[in-house]
Parts: sequence; C-alpha cells; structure tokens
Amino acid sequence: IARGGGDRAGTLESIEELLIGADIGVRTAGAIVEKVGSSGISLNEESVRDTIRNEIISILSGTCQPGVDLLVKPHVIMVVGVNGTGKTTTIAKLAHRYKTAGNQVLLAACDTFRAAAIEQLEIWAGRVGADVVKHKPGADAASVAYDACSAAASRGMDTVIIDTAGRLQTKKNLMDEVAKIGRVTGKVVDGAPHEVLLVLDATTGQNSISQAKAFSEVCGVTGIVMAKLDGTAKGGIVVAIAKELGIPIQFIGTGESIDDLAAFDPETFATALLG
Amino acid sequence: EISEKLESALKRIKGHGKISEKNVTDALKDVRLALLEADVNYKVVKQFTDDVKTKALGKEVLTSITPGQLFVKIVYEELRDLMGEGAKEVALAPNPPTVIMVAGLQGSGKTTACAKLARRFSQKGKKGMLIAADIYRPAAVDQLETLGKAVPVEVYYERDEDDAVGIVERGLKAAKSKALDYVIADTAGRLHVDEKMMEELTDIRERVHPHETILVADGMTGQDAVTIAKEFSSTLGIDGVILTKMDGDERGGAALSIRAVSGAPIRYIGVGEKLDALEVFHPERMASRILG
Ligand SMILES: Nc1nc2c(ncn2[C@@H]2O[C@H](COP(=O)(O)OP(=O)(O)OP(=O)(O)O)[C@@H](O)[C@H]2O)c(=O)[nH]1
Ligand SMILES: Nc1nc2c(ncn2[C@@H]2O[C@H](COP(=O)(O)OP(=O)(O)OP(=O)(O)O)[C@@H](O)[C@H]2O)c(=O)[nH]1
Ligand SMILES: [Mg+2]
Ligand SMILES: [Mg+2]
Repeated sequence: IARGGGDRAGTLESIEELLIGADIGVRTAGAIVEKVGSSGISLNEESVRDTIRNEIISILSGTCQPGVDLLVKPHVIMVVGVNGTGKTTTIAKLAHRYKTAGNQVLLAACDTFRAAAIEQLEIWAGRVGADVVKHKPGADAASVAYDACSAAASRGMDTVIIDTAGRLQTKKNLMDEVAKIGRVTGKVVDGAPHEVLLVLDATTGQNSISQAKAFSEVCGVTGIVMAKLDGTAKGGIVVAIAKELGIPIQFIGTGESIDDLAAFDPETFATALLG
Repeated sequence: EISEKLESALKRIKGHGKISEKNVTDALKDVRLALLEADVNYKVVKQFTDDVKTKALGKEVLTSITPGQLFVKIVYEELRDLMGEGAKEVALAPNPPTVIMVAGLQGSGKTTACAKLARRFSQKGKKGMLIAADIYRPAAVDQLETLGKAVPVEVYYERDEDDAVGIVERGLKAAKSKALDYVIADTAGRLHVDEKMMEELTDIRERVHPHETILVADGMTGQDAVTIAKEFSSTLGIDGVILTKMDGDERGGAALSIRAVSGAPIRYIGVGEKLDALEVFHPERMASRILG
C-alpha cells in the first residue's frame, strides 16, 4: 500500500501506465493523472484508483447527449466507420433491438463495393426479421439509400438502418461519398439521417481519434459504438474522444451474436478499464 | 524528415558543450512520447528507450561534436534493426504444395490478404488454391469465392459444413491431387482469449502441418498488439506477419510491438482493398513512419 512521497509518485506512475495501456493516450492519461495528483487527496492506491475512476466517469458523462427525435417516421440511422470495425454486425444487433421493441426495420445495403457485403447483410436481415433494400454490386450507394428511405416511408416502416462500406478517413473521395449518402436521406425523410453512428474497433489505438474527427467533420457523428470489447483491449480511446471531441458513446459490442450489444454505461466502463 | 518530437529531443542534446546523462534522459522522454503516440506498447517503449540509453551513453555520443545528430541516428537505427530484415517474402516449400494458414482477430483483413497473396503467387506463375475455412461469418464463403474469381484462383469450400479442420484437410487433399504449388487456408476471425477457437487453429495446424502460419494484424492496433502477438505466438506459432490497412494515417507502432513480442518477420503490408495492394515490408520505411 503506497503511503509516502516516493510511493505517491510510484502509484501515480503505475496508474498512468495502466491508462496508457488501455489506449487512453499519453496526453489524456497525463492530464488525468496530473489533475488527480495535484488534488491533494490521500495517495494510497485505493483512493487514487477511485479518484481516477470518478474523473473518467465525469469525462464520459460530460458528452452532450443529443435528443434523439423518434417522432419522425422512419427513424433513419446511418452507420459509418473504417474497414472491418464491425459496422454490419452492429447493424444486425441494432436491428434486433428495434425489432424486439416492436419496430418494423428496413436495412439499406449501401456497401455496394466489398465482396459479398450485400449477401452478408441479407443473411443478418433474415436472422433478425428485417427487410432489405439492395441494388446490384457496384451500384451507386446514395441511390440505394434514397430507395431504402423512400420504401420505408411509403411502407410506413419505423426504422431504416444504413450499412455503408468501410472506408479509411484519409480517402477524400470515399469520405465525400459517405457525406452524399447522408445528404440524400435528408431529401426523402425530414431531418434524416437522425443518427449517424461511428463504429470503432476496441483494438484500435490512437487512430480512432483521427477517425472520430474526420467522420464527424464530414457527416456529423451523433454517437459512437465501441465494438469488440469482449477482447483484451480496453477501448480507453473513448475517454480521449469524449474529452477532445465531446461525442457520446451509445453502445458497446461484446461479441458476434445479435444479443452482444449493450447500452454504454460510464461507470461499468470506467471500472472495467481500471480493473 | 524527422518528427517534431525527435526535433525537440535533438534540441535538448544540441547546443550543449558536453553532453550529460541528464541531456540523454531528457531527450529520451521525447522519444518515449513519440513512440507512445505512435501506438507502440508502453512496455516495449520502456525496453526500447533503455536500450537506446545504453547505446547513447556510450563514449561516442558523449564526445561527438554533433551529439544530437548521432543520438537521432542511434534511435532510428535501433528502431530499424528491431523491425527485422526487409523483403523476406513467404518462401515456397521444396515439395509442393506449400501450405499456408492465415489467422488473426476479427476484421483484421485475413480474407482479403489471402486473395492478395494468391494474386502475388499467380504473378510469379504459381498455381494454387484458397480454402474457405471460415464456417461462422455470414457469407464468408461467398466473399472468398468472389475474391477468388477476381484473382483468379480456385477456391475450395464446403457449404453447411461445421468442421473447419476437416475442410482444410480435404482442401489440401484436393490440392495435392491437382499438383498445385500452394494452398492458403483462410480462417475465421477470433479472439486470442477464446480457448475453443484457438484450439481450432492448433487442430488445423496439427492436421495439415502448414509451412507458414501468418498472423494478419490490423496496422491501427493499439496497446493490445502485445497481448495478441504473445497469445498467437505462444499458442499457435507465427512464421510471418502481414500488417493491414497501412494506407491510412496511423503511425503503425503495432509493428514494433508485434516484432518485439513474437520475433516473427513482418513480410508484407496491406495498402488498400484491391488485390494488388500488397507491398513487401521495408523496415527503414516503417521506422521513419513510427517516429513520425
Ligand atoms: N468479438 C467480436 N467480434 C465482432 C464484434 N463486432 C463485429 N465483430 C466481428 O468483426 C468482423 C467484422 O465485422 P463486420 O460487421 O463485417 O465489420 P464491417 O465494419 O462491416 O466491415 P467492412 O464492411 O468490411 O468494413 C466479423 O468477424 C464480426 O463477427 C464484437 O463486438 N466482438
Ligand atoms: N484500406 C484497406 N482496407 C483493407 C485492407 N485489407 C483489408 N481491408 C478491408 O478491411 C475489411 C475487412 O477485411 P476482411 O478481409 O473481411 O477481414 P477478415 O480478417 O477476413 O475479417 P473476419 O473474417 O470477419 O475476421 C474489408 O472492408 C477489407 O476490404 C488494406 O490493406 N487496406
Ligand atoms: Mg460491412
Ligand atoms: Mg474473413
């Protein structure tokens, strides 16, 4: 148990390393540790951990929660992110959630590029009981989005979830495309897309900040889903994202089945991070 | 050419008549920050800076008239040497078919990498086969089939089969009967902490004895790269690594973490989604990229 001055520095240093090891990032970890270290609290290990935990909870809870307007039908959710983070699987989980809550769900197969992307989405749709609007592979993604929103509107469906192709945020033409997909939905449904969810991979390091910044600038991210938290990566980057960009974390993905989606809880997350 | 952090490290050492241990220690703080921001694991960074410190405190730096330059040179060379030798492509076995097994975490880029490797081999005049051993992911077989047609390369698959090990075994048998040069088995993404799924990999290995087991890792992987590499290395054994999605703006510190922990050579990097987007690994380029 750390007691004296030397131990105090040691305790703070080892907690800083733990935070860095959780992908919080060296700057954010340093800021948190400095704030706690200068707060004059008793520096035994347990109270340091508790104070850090509370600081993390406060950072995560501080992000602006946009009021999600569920009064407009269909409610349109666009899902974006870089390659392989878990977008399509997350959409299946979300669709399952909305179906279970009694909604009619339509999925838009707007990844018209990657091999078997449409087939993958169709299989998930079948499993959760959602409809799919698709075109041929290679078709214009924005027109698929347009058709999907029109179909959902005319059929009186409750929810449209748009699957988009993975794209690295550094590819300007692909980022232009995702912005266009978003704009096009707004032409069919008032205020669409009502949600833009960025799916991040928990194993990704500092690049998640660059991803969050870029996608936010290009198509306005309303919330983040942190997928693959069932691994050993802690996903601490969301603390840095909350601190620097103020984007709220909506859900976490904890596996490959349709039930493996949980609402984000800052307390549970902060405890697991320091665990 | 060198990053801000290294510039600032240089400044700490330059302009001092005589370099002290404190100057080197302070400069190493900047190196540490640069590496951590590049996603190198903090334990690997600690080891690296300790090694650099030992070299930098050698008589050479302390008596050099350009100690700053020499210090940066030591940092860069130490990093480059850790990256291993460049251009060590997958070697084809003397008695075909060369059996290659590809493994890694979910979404890292394995299926795409299999097709890219096949494209590379076919450009060298080799005939082979891809084996679709991911029996879990929806439309995994369709994905490999579609990519296979684009290479073009034959794809062996069995729909509605729930034994991945058997699929690889039978695919290999088919490849032998056709006297093919190579087979590449694509496996399902899995967590290194999923015992049952890791066992599937060791079962495949025991059944078909791959000449090469490749870890396909996402180039943007953060601190967890160390744990992933350690588990795959100790449980399965890694002969080579492919680092994917390096066409982004991530610094790629995972490369150093994976090298430090597994000792396996990084053979290729993925630089795009197209089948020709596979480059041979260059240690010096990677060192410069990580240092920012
Ligand atoms: N363990 C785990 N695996 C996940 C999770 N979410 C997705 N996956 C897996 O990650 C892999 C990629 O998932 P996809 O849904 O295809 O990812 P994507 O972002 O749509 O990929 P692209 O469309 O190619 O960019 C699949 O093997 C999924 O089963 C999760 O929360 N935990
Ligand atoms: N930009 C870029 N994208 C890549 C690269 N390699 C793969 N991808 C993309 O990353 C995503 C995932 O690739 P997959 O080959 O499906 O990954 P996987 O490891 O087989 O995924 P699972 O089988 O679900 O574990 C796809 O969208 C690929 O097109 C690369 O080097 N650069
Ligand atoms: Mg997808
Ligand atoms: Mg795959």
